[in-house]
Amino acid sequence: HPVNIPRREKDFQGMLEYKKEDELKLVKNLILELKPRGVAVNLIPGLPAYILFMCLRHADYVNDDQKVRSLLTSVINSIKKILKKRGDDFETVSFWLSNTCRFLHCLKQYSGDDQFMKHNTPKQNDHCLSNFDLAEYRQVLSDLAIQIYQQLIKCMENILQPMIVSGMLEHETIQGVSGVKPTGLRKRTSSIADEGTYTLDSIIRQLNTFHSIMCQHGTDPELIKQVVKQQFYIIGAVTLNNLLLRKDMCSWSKGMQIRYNVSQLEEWLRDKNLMTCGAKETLEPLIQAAQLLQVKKKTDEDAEAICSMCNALSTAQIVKVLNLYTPVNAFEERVSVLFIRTIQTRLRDRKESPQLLMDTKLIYPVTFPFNPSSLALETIQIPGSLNLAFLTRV
Amino acid sequence: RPPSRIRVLLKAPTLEEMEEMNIFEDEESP
Repeated sequence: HPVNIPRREKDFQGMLEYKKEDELKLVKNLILELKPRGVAVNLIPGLPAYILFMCLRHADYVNDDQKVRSLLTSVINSIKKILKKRGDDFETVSFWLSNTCRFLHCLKQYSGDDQFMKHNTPKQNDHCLSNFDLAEYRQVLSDLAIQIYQQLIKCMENILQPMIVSGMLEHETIQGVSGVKPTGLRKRTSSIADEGTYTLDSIIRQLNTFHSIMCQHGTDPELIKQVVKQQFYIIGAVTLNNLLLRKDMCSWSKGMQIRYNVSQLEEWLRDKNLMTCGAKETLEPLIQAAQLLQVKKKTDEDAEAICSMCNALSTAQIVKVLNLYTPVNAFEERVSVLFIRTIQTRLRDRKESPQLLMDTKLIYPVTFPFNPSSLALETIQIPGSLNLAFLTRV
Repeated sequence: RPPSRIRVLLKAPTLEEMEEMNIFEDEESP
């Protein structure tokens, strides 16, 4: 049911009036008790953010600085509270990340600041805040958005992490390439039935789930790109670290399998139109390690080729892979000590950290590029399911 | 309304300071 008596849209000014004593009810119904998987599924993306902003506009319109401050504090604290409570739920975190960003974009778009008004319609310019400059609150909201982003990454890692080694390294999809296991090495997963074992498909399905949730929540495309880049980084780093610690993963055929898996991940990026988000580049150390498993490792020319090819790997990583390299077929040979020395000598002058393992806790700095909305505030209607009948459209 | 009116800057507390202004005291006290 529409909350208010229908009026012509042109009569609305895109504000929502509320009584000071209803503020707690507002944040309870709209933030604390809203279930992203229930009611929120059918909302227009960012609706909670628009509703909160329209309430804020009214507090600004009546020139009540205490009401503005109080609403912003309640909104921010409520978002923090729900994330404390349900911070391990990807959907909840994604939902509030996109709404926090939308709220922040609204604060910019309607700030009255020229730099944020370039894409506004004349009507949107009329809807700019009239009494208060909320630049400092925008900074606080941006800090909050960074916290939520980091929580989203942690949440995503917790889900993805257990799939990576199994899906990227252990599970073999290319039949017949590595029928022979390295001598003396037992395949770690062979005793477990395939059920419960993650495959590359499990990883790709999970990437699809993350992606479609973020799209459904109206997450800014630029933000999705940053999340995907971070996802690929973690996949690449965890895979490479395990390869560097496991002799049974350092064979020609594993190199083949890894390259195939990487190509499938690239295909996923292409399919989602995310080829330019920097995600593929984060896999470069893994790609080079896989190539290193496959190239010839015998002559001085081979050493030269390896040194120029492996610019995303540290000397320690290159040497480790060469040391671990284990022939599985008759046509393969161990890497000679002399060859490894040649590589070490060639790379002596490289300026790099001596680190062997990649930092799996690294999070790339996030930015929230301004993304104004074309939505006209005066057309927004509040679904009855949100239990906000105490708000009045103005 | 004139297009470039002067708005009053509202000083904001930090995210941490805001947390101390607990709006949910009633339900969080034991």
